Amino acid sequence: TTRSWDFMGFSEQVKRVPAVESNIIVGVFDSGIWPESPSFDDAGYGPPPAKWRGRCEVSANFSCNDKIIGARSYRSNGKHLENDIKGPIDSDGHGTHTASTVAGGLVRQASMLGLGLGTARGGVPSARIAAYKVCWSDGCTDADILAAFDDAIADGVDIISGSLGGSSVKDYFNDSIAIGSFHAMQKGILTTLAVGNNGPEFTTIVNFSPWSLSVAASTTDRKFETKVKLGDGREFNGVSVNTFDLNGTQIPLVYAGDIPKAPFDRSVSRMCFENTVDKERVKGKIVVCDSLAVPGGVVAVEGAAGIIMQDESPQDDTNSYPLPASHVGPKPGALILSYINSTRVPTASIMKSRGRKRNRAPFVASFSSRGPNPITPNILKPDISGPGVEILAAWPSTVSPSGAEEDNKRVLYNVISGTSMACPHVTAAAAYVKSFHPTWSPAALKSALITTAFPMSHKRNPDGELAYGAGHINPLGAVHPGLIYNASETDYVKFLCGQGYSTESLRRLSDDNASCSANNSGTVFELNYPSFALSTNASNPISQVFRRRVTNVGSSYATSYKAVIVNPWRDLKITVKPSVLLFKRLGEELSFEVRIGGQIRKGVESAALVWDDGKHKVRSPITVFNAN
Amino acid sequence: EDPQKTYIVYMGSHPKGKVSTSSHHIRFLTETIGSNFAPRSLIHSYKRSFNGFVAKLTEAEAKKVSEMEGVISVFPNGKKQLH
Repeated sequence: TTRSWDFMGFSEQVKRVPAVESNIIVGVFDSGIWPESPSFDDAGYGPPPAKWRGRCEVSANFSCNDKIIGARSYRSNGKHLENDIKGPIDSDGHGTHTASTVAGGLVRQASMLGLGLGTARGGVPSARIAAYKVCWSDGCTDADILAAFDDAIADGVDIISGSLGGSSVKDYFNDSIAIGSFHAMQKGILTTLAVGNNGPEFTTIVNFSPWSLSVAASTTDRKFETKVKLGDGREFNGVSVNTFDLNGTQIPLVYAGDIPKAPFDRSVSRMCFENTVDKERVKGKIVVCDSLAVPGGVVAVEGAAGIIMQDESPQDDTNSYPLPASHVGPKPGALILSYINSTRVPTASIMKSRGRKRNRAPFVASFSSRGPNPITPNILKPDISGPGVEILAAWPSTVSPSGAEEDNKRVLYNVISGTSMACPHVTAAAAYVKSFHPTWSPAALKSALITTAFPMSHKRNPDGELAYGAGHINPLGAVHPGLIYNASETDYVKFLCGQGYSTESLRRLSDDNASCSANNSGTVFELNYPSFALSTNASNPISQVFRRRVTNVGSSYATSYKAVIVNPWRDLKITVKPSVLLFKRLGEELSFEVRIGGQIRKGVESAALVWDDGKHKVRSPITVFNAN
Repeated sequence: EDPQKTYIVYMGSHPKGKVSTSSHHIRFLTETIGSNFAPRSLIHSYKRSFNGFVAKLTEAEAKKVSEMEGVISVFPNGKKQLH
């Protein structure tokens, strides 16, 4: 966060409503929280807001304060594993990181042993945190996640952040997070969720219910570079989060393929899989491996002085390791191997990482899960993207930064990546918007964020909206969206009727005597969603109408909005009826239709509808993609 | 032969003005499954914000419960991960 907020123009000096922001309570569903972090210092905070009805699970090693006003843990099977600590204390680090990204206070001169130096801060630093520990070293059970929703909704949180998800596709009401976020929505609470790290393949997204906000991960303009210097003076740029400083010392270099451990041969040992490399021969040396290891996976080269990993895997999925490490691409990798083969005593050094300017930012991380929505493909998911690559945020000093057992380092701030890191940025942006518009519904907050997002480059992200949704969050812009696409519980119930849910189920769900009649059964194209997605067959001509309503939240004077279609590909014929909307008062709601015709020529076609009154540009992404 | 597994039984919103309690859920399970149902098989009741519970059930019992009036879904207590 020492760069991420500034990168999106959300500086320390942005206008705030401190009295309202300090009343906002963010529920963080994660691995717990570490209250001793400087990010959670409660100096200057008043007592918890009067609406707070939650609890703090106090123990000998845990207590809350005026910043962390609530903390609970959930372990329905009652069995605690050796690596876990009972109660809400964070024994993983992930929950401390995400909570501080949403609502951590300002901490100057924060860094990870010098890396990423700057002011670490949450997006809503005055807001309060309620931590719900649902994740343990063996995962997060549906039973515990639902228990946390059951409590958080009743406790009085304003917004929920969930950087967690499943690994298989489940229908909305067979999924604990979709169920919990539906009931949160009923009570006016928006749930923002990470879409998962299973990209870049399509349809890998988890957390795609229409009533939640689904967040993809993108880069900022800062990257960490880790140079490798060979004995012959050549230098190669690699990536990793490397806080070790060898001070340029040249160390003997060995290729893992040259030192297999029986019964394995070089074709296996070169990958540095566990027990395939002769550990005696790596001792004190820098070892070159032909694969990217996970931090805990470097046990294969235990005793090595460093590791150079070379392969073609994406360079945006960086890690820190318990030893000096750098990940280089196949070209420098080949040159390093050729140097080893042609030199009698090859040596190398791995430099400490340095923060560098990343050109062409932002782009969606390769690991970020992609749409389309596996259950309702005609609702665009992800909704939006936020910074999720190499984010520096708070970390428990009781947990190693790499997560590897053999890592003895301890830090107060750690650099990690994932859609988990993107999600709390968006949660904070939503909370920030809510601080200006406390009565806005979850759908209105979603709409404000989606329609004001910074457009992202389709060229740089060929998966288009299926990777980044509407684009990159723009918290400042989202405060003044001009128009919002609102939706109530009734709208979602109507949508569910159209999805085939029975009247009986929906009456249980919403308790509002809904009945799925012809009048009350909405197709997916009628749900008042702030984006437009159409799944089609590339060989078929398209003809689809979307019906939407927008509410004027911009100007109290008569205002006229003109529809502008931004359609760079020209393969789609998009018309809007009426093409001008005249609002006479604030809160007025007007309807319109978008008709899409034509035929797509490639996998994903992008366009956008912009309602423009000369002051606001209310932009909704339009994407048409090949269902196959 | 049909071992018990942990299931989530989801029953939607609380009926207006009423809050479901563990004893409601035990009664519901006893009525559905019969006297074989051991109350200790009910692991947790959701009662503050929505209606449902967690229970140890056999697959056959889970199927029976899923067919009962008032039940929206029954699904195994799966695991999710941090992202």
